Amino acid sequence: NQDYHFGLEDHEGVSELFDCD
Amino acid sequence: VPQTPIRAAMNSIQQLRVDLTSASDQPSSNLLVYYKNCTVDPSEEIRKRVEELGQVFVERFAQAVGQHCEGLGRKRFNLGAQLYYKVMESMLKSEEKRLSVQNFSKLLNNAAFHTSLLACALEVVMATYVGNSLKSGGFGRSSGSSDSVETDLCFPWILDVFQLPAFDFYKVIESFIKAEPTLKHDMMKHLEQCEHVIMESLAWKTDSPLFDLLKQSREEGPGEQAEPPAT
Repeated sequence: NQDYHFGLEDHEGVSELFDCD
Repeated sequence: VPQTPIRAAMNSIQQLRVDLTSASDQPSSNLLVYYKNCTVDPSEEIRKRVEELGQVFVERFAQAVGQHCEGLGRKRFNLGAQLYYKVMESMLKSEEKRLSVQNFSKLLNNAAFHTSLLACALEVVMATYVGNSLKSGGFGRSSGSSDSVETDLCFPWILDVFQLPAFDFYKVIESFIKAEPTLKHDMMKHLEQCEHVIMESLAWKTDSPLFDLLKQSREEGPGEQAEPPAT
């Protein structure tokens, strides 16, 4: 899926996005 | 052999099934290990939620498509549940590697995360069955023509069924695409279009969690300095 515009930084993932870090 | 839209859709459906043959609509042994590593074991909550959301999905599917299609709805949901567990495992593996953590108690006990992930998996399944929704002149809807009812089950139908805020669905999309490299290109494009619709309109509806996030970031102060203008 190369032409998807990935925008999350390396330090971001579902844990951070759902405030579970 | 040139593919008609129907043939392309049938291939996608078959491909989705092939992708999920090894996946089960129950948590895999790897997932169960992650559950056991949690401070609070989420197994029962996850099982109950999938069961309840499954019931809601099948009922709403039957309402939309017809009572005689309840079995069809159940099949769609089971396919979605298979994809849900498959992507969840892949996400946890990458989070484990990224964070060097094995205890995902907070994440795995977070209802919004699970509901969003399951909704995203079901959206992929529904969009696959609707066929090349992107090619049918719109977002799963062909303008003005007599749609089959199924085209109305494309996004954002699933958000209403699960009463899920669009912004929560938005938060899971990129990680979903990252965790599922075998996702078909047209499905990735479909999810990307979901992102655009959410950011352009759905996320700005009243009561959206986006407003809480904006308020929170404003209260926390400027935080990261804005980038200086390019010279």
